Amino acid sequence: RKNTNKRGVSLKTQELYALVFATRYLDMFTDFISLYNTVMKLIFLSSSFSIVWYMRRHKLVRRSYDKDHDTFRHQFLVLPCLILALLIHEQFTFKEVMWTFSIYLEAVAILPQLVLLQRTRNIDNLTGQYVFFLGAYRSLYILNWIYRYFTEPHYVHWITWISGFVQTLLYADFFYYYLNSWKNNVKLTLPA
Amino acid sequence: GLETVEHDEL
Repeated sequence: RKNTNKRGVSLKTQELYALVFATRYLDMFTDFISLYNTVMKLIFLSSSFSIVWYMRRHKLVRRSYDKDHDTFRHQFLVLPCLILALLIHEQFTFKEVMWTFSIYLEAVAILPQLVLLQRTRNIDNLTGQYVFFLGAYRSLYILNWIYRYFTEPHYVHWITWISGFVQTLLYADFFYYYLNSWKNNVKLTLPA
Repeated sequence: GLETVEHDEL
């Protein structure tokens, strides 16, 4: 709220994340996994939708949001993911295809944000940290998948694993430049 | 019927 220049944050990516959670948590009220699982789903949904609402509605933020540079077209990500989900899924039911779509979409949802960072020369710290921790969170999943693969029989989820791996790869070069800027204590800039 | 695929991860 303090630094109202939402220059670095991509509204496109925020909207894609809201779509990811909306299509992934359709089973929230039908399949109870655990209190933690339900609470976190509510947190993910409320936080992603409130960020989108805030960036769209709030006059102060909307004015400073960098819409001229945040021009990545959603449909170039949403449509291929939807088609892929219709072709490759674990079960051909509405909920399962929606869930698979959300898995594919989450893998590429960060792209508008990374493109925006490349376009805005000076990346402010908050945005850089935000993207870094988004990527770090995702890479921790890979550790979790390895652990579960070796401790749980029949724990095989190719769709989740491959999408999660692709998503982490997309962050790889960002991590490289981010950690370099942190190590050399210089401003984070991404190559054009 | 088909067993429902359970997704227990966020």
